[in-house]
Amino acid sequence: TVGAVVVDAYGTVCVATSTGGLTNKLTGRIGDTPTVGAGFWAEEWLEELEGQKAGSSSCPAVVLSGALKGLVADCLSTPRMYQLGSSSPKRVVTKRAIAVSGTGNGDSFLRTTAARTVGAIAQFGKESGAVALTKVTGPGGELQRSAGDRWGKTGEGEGGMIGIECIVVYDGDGNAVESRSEILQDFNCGGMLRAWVDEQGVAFMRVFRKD
Amino acid sequence: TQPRIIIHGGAGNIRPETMPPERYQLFRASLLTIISKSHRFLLNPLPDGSLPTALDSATYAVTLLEDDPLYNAGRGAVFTRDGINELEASIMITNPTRWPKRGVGVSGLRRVKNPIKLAAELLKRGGQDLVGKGVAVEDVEGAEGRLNVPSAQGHTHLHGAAAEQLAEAYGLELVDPSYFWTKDRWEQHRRGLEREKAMAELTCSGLHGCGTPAGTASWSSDEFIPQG
Repeated sequence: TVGAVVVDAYGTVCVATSTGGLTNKLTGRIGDTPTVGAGFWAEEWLEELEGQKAGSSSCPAVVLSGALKGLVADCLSTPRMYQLGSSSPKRVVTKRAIAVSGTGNGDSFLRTTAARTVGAIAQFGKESGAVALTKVTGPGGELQRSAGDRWGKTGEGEGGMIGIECIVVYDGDGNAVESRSEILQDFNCGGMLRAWVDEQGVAFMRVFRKD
Repeated sequence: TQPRIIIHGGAGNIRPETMPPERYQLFRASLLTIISKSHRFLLNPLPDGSLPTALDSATYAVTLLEDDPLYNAGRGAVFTRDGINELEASIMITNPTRWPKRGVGVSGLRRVKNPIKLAAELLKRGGQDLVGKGVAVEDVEGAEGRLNVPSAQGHTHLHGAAAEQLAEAYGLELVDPSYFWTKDRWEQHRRGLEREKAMAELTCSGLHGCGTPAGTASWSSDEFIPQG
């Protein structure tokens, strides 16, 4: 299996995955790669802080009253609240977008709907994309647990994922004022063939954890 | 947003013992070449001055990976037990306003040279304005000019001959199934079946308890067998 996850200049994240499937699979067997939520997933949602309801990608961007004069310093950590000359703190709305591509034992990804589970842990468990991805496909994660006592004997539970999380912060008038993205990657098996470009434009390639 | 990209070429029982240095260097050269080309594609403005979308850039990167026989996708795909290639692909984006379908999967393909291009076309067509309207046919500018083809409508997973018929109508490249064949994968396929047969005989000789083959045709502790 091969995959790519990209965030573009507009803040849209896309995941593309392609495969020949499991070696010596039964002819007619469909794997996780074309099955939504198993081998791939992409979604975005709004998060309003401090007690307001968490939005989903279909609800409109909440326009906050009054203009924010500050920016969230680091939108990957919990944004700071801003007092804008009034007694009640203003709220900060962020749009989070996550996409992941899986590779490994497809039947295990199907049984755990692995890719959708990453999105759900991030959105409803309020975890960062990196933590959510590791909880599913990292060592000892959901995917490995799904193999039970067959772990290490049949290839079941083995796999890895790559992904990107992009966070956009809106000001009080609903304008995007800051965005940041993070490369996500983890695996629970011997290795995962992968390559990426960091924020300085430097290309990396890895197979193992520390090669 | 600063455009970013990450790619993968598979995961599984990859260990230094199953990945000798010369093979590691092959993958290193291929992955660094593909990530550099894809990053350049992502950053360079298109002829009309707009910036490439995540959809076009992810499709471009996976097309390069499908064309490289090192990987289990497109050319160099693994074989089913019957010795044929059945390819699968998918694509999904976060922004629901432009393409309400958001995600598409294709499976059971035997002649589409780049399955990811079919998934991308199915996301772009028969989706944004036809979702839920059940329009039966779609006007398509295909290789043979304008065609009326069954619409992909809001469907998010198309399989086999129907999917390949749309690929042809969309003007995507179709190849003879032999295009996907590579010697390495064929030998991996044969070794897997022989391993399973040997394990079954071993098992039925009472060494492992009959009917529970210790090895499988799809996985080996001694080599990296693509799991999909």
